[in-house]
Amino acid sequence: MFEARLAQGALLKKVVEAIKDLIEDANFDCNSSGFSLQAMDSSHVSLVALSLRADGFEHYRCDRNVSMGMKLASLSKILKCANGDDAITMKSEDNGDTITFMFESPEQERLSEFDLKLMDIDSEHLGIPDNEYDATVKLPAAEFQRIVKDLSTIGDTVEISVTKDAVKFGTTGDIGNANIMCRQNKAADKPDESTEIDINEAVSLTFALRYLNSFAKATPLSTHAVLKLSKELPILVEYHIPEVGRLAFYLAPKIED
Amino acid sequence: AAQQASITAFFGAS
Repeated sequence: MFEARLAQGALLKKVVEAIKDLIEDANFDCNSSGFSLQAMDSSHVSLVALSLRADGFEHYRCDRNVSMGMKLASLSKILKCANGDDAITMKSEDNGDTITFMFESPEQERLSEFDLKLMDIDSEHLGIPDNEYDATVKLPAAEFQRIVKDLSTIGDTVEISVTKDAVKFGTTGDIGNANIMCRQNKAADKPDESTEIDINEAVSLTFALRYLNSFAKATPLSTHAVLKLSKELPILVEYHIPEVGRLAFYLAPKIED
Repeated sequence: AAQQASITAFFGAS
């Protein structure tokens, strides 16, 4: 059987809210090392990779590897019934056709159980090469969210250019153009506001803002978003979930003909 | 204009 208890149930709520508009349904894979998901959006332009480590759960048991297909909209409906401070336990019998979500309030005066029907989903598992990236930018998650939101009011795509000291986000649209530059800033007294750039080679790539805006829904999960870029490769946008795991998004670039 | 690449062009089936 599979059973996992997350004391901070809100994390699971935030993860599902972050991905439910990007992917319709997905297989959640559970094994002894943790709970994970890999899924592409319906246009096969982006890929979501979630991994929650077994040791990030208060209690974790997985007797055999299981893959549980769920419709994200249904999962979201159920998790919306959990309070933000509830602990969430997921349970499923081997070969079961449902997964049970149990919500416990902090004083345990309220216990609720919701069963979600599992689905058979044919999904393609992609091999993600373990690249060394040309540039890594770690910036406050809220700042990244604001940049992609603001630029979306002007254009559809963003050119992200990283140099040694700064990262520049630029867009062009019918009404004009916009550029936002963030300089490296390792403020030791305000670590949550730091912007750090680690670069092997200057890089500049263009991406669809619509997807980056969707990825930014993961902002509540982490203080920082980490962007990893290499020439002519998908961008990796990572949100580290402290002590539990990470939610990562890959987006294929726009390429000149 | 720039064309949107597919993610499967970069990451093969495993």
